[in-house]
Amino acid sequence: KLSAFNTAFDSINEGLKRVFAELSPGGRAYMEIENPQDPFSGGINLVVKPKGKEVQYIDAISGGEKTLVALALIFAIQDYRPSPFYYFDEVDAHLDEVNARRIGELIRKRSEKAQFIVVTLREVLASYADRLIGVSIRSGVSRVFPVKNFFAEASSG
Amino acid sequence: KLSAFNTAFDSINEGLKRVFAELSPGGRAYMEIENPQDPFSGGINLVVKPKGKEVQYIDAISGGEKTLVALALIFAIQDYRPSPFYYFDEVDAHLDEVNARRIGELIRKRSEKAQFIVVTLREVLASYADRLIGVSIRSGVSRVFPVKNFFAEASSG
Amino acid sequence: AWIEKLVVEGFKSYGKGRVEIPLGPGFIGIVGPNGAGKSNIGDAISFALGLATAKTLRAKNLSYLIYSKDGEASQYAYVEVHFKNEGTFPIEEDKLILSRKVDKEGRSVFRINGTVVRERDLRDFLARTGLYESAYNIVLQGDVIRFLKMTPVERRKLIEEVA
Amino acid sequence: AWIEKLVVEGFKSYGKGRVEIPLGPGFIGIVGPNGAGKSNIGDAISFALGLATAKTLRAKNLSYLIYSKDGEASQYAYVEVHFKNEGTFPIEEDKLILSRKVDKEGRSVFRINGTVVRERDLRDFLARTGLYESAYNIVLQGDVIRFLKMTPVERRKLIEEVA
Ligand SMILES: Nc1ncnc2c1ncn2[C@@H]1O[C@H](COP(=O)(O)OP(=O)(O)OP(=O)(O)O)[C@@H](O)[C@H]1O
Ligand SMILES: Nc1ncnc2c1ncn2[C@@H]1O[C@H](COP(=O)(O)OP(=O)(O)OP(=O)(O)O)[C@@H](O)[C@H]1O
Ligand SMILES: [Mg+2]
Ligand SMILES: [Mg+2]
Repeated sequence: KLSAFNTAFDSINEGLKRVFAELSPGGRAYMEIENPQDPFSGGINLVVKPKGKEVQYIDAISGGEKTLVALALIFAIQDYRPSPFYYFDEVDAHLDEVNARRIGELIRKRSEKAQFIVVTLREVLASYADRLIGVSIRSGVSRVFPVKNFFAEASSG
Repeated sequence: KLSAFNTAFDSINEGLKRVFAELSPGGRAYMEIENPQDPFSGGINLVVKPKGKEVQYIDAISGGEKTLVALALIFAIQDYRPSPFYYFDEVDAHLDEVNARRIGELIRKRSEKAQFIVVTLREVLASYADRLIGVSIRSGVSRVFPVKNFFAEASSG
Repeated sequence: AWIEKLVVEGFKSYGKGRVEIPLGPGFIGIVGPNGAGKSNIGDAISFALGLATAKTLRAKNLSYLIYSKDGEASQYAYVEVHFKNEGTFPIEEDKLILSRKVDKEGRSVFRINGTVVRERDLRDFLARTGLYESAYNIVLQGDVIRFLKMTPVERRKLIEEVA
Repeated sequence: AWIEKLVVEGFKSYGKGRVEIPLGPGFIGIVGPNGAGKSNIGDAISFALGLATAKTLRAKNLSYLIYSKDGEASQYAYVEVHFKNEGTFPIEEDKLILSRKVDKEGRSVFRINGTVVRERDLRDFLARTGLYESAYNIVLQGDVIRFLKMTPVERRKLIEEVA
């Protein structure tokens, strides 16, 4: 059990470091086991060092930086133990345009190995999708339909 | 004390109804005193009825709808007891383009009576501002500078 | 494996009738105005797979998931998740349909390819295919930073579950 | 009344030196990439006005607000909020400067136009001008729906405070 845990931890940790460095050039993120001698007696800490700064108390980093750390962790777990599908609801809400593009690129690459169902209100992320599904509501009833381009449908509230 | 409370409540409630109807055409939002005979023995409920639907359990409404209800309440309190300034940090994160424009319009109108300091990652909301202040960071140190147009600065991460 | 489509009936804003929501492999973008019903699609998936509580589905209790509108309401909420199976699921067929129905008393019936199962059996079945109870693959609206808000022990348990 | 500018020194990501952040009347948009320091501006305002806790300022305790970087760190964090007074504040001057300094031990010194005051005196002073402890006018990142998440009693207390 301990060896299965350590294998998973090391592999996911390497993935986290690699993916976060890709998303936040110059930045570093990794996990730390509180009690390396006995991992199950403690927890796992998340350590982040944004570019140009020293290790930060994780709450102090910005909203966008937090989103990037969280997504990097999800992708790292995917590389170790993939799920058949991923569902992301407005994960770009707090990302600037550059970071939204990086995430769009990364999802597109990884969508060769897993299905990504991504809800978004922004054209930037939608532009990386293979297909778009439009959703609209009338008289309190939702319906779905295929969409060719984002601007036709996405915000005709 | 009771009469001061009732005056404030009625006035803010009317404001909430009016502003929300403006933001969400066909929708309704209002507050209800739990114990109208003795308001201080209970609380105040928030009731929302989106367009075409009956009264909804407030948690069930969508993320964007929740943002509109919250902003409508803030503006309603502003009409009753204005603050000299308002600070809004990424309030457009979960708004579609149409709703972001409505909020931009509303903030612009109300900025004649109060200062609105609005952090945003989106060009839509930024386009309603009188002035833009750019923020950037280098070697871990932030600086600010005037910005003429959003795209020059806002996402050159 | 991937989700080919959902079939929903009486589920949240999707009305009384039987509605098909096509998905399919690759990167699928879901777009539309606020309040349209986009997040309700993720709720349908979480609901059918037994990966969510009423609270995370934004419902006071499960019966709140049943479509209702002034005057008319469904008798139940029903969701089918149709997977294409390319060896991921430990079954013969190349198609897997997971379904769940909840009635007005909040009682659920779970099925795997039509056969009624207990919720915990569904959970074990799914865990073997990378669909864990911690549902790290499902990021609900506003919730992406939950991995940062976790306590260190919760984070360790997440790693343990996938290990 | 409005905030004409902030002056910060050693506050969060704004470095060791004295930095002026011009604001001014009307609708001011704050833009820039993720991690630039935009939200730290709202934190500076909340900090100086005594309207936030360490937690809402994303700090473990107040000393975490002091600028620090590998090798170099400030000795204190200091913020001035410069208001133009057009009769809103009950003072003679047409300018109001509220300031706060916190040292490495987490001790704060509040001033109104240079005069040291106790935090509660500042709070009373501000409440008379529409700047309440509940700070309904300050919406931090991710927090706009706090008005919906409140309990009914909390919501009543908010209305009571402005009544
Ligand atoms: N049981 C139900 N019956 C009818 N309508 C419902 C039910 N449950 C939820 N709804 C409606 O579904 C709508 C919310 O849908 P959803 O959260 O999917 O929107 P969305 O497209 O994600 O919007 P946003 O972009 O704002 O997040 C709400 O307006 C709500 O009233
Ligand atoms: N005491 C401190 N010393 C140095 N840097 C700090 C300190 N406290 C916070 N920071 C840095 O400030 C940065 C966060 O700034 P802020 O939250 O204002 O960003 P932002 O512009 O709002 O970004 P976003 O668009 O992602 O929300 C973080 O990278 C954090 O490391
Ligand atoms: Mg949604
Ligand atoms: Mg921010």
